[in-house]
Amino acid sequence: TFAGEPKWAKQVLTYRILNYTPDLHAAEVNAAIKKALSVWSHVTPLKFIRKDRGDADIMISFAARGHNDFIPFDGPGGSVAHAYAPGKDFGGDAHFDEDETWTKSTEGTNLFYVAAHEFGHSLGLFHSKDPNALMYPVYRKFDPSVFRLHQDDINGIQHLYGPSSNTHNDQRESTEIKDSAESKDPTLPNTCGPNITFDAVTTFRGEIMFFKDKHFWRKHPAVRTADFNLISSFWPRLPPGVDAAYEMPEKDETVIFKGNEFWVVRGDTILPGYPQKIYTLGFSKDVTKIDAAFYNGKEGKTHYFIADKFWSYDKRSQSMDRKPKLIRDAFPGINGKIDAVFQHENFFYFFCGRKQLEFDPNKKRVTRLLKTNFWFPC
Amino acid sequence: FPADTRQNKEEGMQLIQKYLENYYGFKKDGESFIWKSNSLMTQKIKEMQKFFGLEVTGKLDSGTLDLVQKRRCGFPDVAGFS
Repeated sequence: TFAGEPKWAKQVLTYRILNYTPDLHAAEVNAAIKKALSVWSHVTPLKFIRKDRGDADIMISFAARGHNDFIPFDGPGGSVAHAYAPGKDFGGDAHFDEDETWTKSTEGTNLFYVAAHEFGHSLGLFHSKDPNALMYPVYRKFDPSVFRLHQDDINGIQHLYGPSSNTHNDQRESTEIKDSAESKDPTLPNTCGPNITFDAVTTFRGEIMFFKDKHFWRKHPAVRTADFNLISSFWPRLPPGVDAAYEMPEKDETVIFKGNEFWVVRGDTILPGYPQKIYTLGFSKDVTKIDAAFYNGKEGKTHYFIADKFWSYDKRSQSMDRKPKLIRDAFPGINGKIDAVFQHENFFYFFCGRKQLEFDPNKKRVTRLLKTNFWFPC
Repeated sequence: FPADTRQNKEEGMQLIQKYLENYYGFKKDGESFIWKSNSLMTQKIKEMQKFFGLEVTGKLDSGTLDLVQKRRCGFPDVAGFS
């Protein structure tokens, strides 16, 4: 431990990834950081919650050379990262040298392994003299698939925070950390793959949110890269594989549908009283799920798409259509079931399987046939 | 010494000095110091060799030089860092 044994007085700590290395997919960085923190939460009562905005106990960033603290990095090799003992401001923060080549393998510098070491500092551990301990200061190649926390590390961290509350983690055992669920996925969805389809798409506070299984991408139209998150990292109670989503910007609310239920969220908060059943919106009882939806602020209408038909809710008269209309009648060129739809500037974008159709509501026709991943830097 | 050996020696000395400054709180006293009489440097090398379980010679031997070139955590190995 450090002189004076600084440690966190609380057991639930927050962390925030401030920026990403271009060496890895954002999702791979997220997974490596999450797994590195789980190394310590497995053997202590500590829990880690990720934040995407505001302050956090452990602020994580990538930088090269001088980076606003008193310890500039030294280019490739040498010092690869550093972190600060528990405390306010810089306390707990972890900095990674962007001049390293960050990887998730034994090549280059393995991000998970270095991050697990640095978070040891963030929690109050000093360097170990034991060459097999994680807190040994010199970087060594290791098998990333099975990671073994050494007893010396466990002794140190449990001296500060006590053992894990779940009994099966026997302190004498070295703790093996299997790849966390996220990186166990046979394949994380790849937006640049030829077959990418989306479950739902919506605008979201000036960005566009693309939902797929248990993840979503956030993409600002003017920014090249997209941020990739677990749905549960934003809304822990929301199920994966949503059906539809739309935003009502003037209320700063986004409505998300799954099966015969829907939730209303504001930022990363689910508003109280949700989920509610979708028939409360005015659908006939035989409607059990919707495929897609979007809100047209100019008209004051929300359109809900189900198979080859759609329902419209008029905000002004506060009434839902008595019966659905055919999609192709109101949106010529859009035939059959759609996966997702959103409005961007003066156009509607319909996602049908691997196609995306840009629709001009003024000309009442499809103006462009686009790839599904048109919005991504592929 | 042939030029390249002397140069290697100087490079090695700069490496170890930088390493001890970064991770062992070594402070160079004055602008120039005479290697042999600099007991602080020798003491710091011994401290580092002891930490890493190397033979404690106080000299810049190959094992020590090899270690200072490895990637590592940027945090010092000696307490008292604030």
